[in-house]
Amino acid sequence: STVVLVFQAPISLSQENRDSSSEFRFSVQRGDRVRVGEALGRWQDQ
Amino acid sequence: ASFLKKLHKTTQARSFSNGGGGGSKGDSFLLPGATVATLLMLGALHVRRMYDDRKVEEAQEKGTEFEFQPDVKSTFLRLLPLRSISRCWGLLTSVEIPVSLRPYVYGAWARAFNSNLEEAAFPLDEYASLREFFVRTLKEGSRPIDPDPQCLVSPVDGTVLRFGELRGAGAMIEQVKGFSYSAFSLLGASSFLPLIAKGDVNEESSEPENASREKSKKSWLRVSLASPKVRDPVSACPMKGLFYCVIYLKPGDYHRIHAPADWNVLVRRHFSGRLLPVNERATRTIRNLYVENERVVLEGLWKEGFMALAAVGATNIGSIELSIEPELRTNQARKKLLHSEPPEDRIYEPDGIGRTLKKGDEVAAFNMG
Repeated sequence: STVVLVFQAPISLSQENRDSSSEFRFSVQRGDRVRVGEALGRWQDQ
Repeated sequence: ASFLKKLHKTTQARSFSNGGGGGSKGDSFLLPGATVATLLMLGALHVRRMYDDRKVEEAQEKGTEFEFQPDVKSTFLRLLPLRSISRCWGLLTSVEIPVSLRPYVYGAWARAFNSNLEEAAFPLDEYASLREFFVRTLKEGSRPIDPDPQCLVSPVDGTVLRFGELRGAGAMIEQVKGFSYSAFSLLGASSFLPLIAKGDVNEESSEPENASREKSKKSWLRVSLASPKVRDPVSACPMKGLFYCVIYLKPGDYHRIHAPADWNVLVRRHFSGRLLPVNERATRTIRNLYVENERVVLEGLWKEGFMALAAVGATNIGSIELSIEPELRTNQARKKLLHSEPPEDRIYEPDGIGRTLKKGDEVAAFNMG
């Protein structure tokens, strides 16, 4: 079984024109084992 | 080899006692010969599978990424009655196991699939069947929820297969290198996925920050409230800051789904599709795997905007049970032969609020069969 999560998250407006500008950052890597409740990603206050 | 020699001696002895006729000798070899050949073939296939899996693991450790490559096996899988097989598997695993055998059966399962039995909420002999054990709850405090208000937590125990930002026309999610599917085909054509028309993208980025933010909010509302028919998902692009994460649950993992954030679930969509396997190999060989399989999509809003979660079933884990809608039944016998039936939608009341979930609340569970 698989779960796919699709969501909006904050981005840095001042960097909108650049690539990889997202303020939201995934804190996991491909292949990582994760458990319920562990952070997938975080963002900062603007 | 010693087994074959012994078998040969036994059958020779039998053929002599039967008078030594040629036909009799041939007959006596037939059954054990076929059994041995089948066992050898299964053994060889198993060894080859292990070898292939090891090669894939080694390559992944080195950073090699496998490309999409359909094969004959994946075509053959589509011809099998996987839904019936899944339902039979569910019936089989629902059979009550004698109390004395339960710790051995569940212990064997845990060893085979690396489950941590110490986390189980109840003693092993209290789970009447493998199906019940499989969907077990955990002891209080086994899964602490990250308290940071500016983080999104994992909804399941599993392995991260893919993640990233949805960019470009059609909002494509990569299944594996060389093959992608659109977020709309996964979530449904009537999804509120926030997309904007291609032409709006450059215009928006040239505006000052505040105006841009305001326009973004308005645009999202406009897109959300608009009828899906007026939008063209193929030519539209995702609004900035739209992400995805794909997590695979192995058979030994805890199989309950929790809310990744404080979340108002507004719509549930049930796609009664196929039940193809979803393991690592299947993702590389079966086209549109997640889009074709039976799945339940929950869609709603969290404090940062849109959020949808698609729970995709598989052959062995065929049914999905929702804690917020216990009456929903999945993996039901098919009435129609077509696999492309439209999804069954349900809008949760009250309108605009839906079902309110706190970060870490249980949302759903995957069941065997």
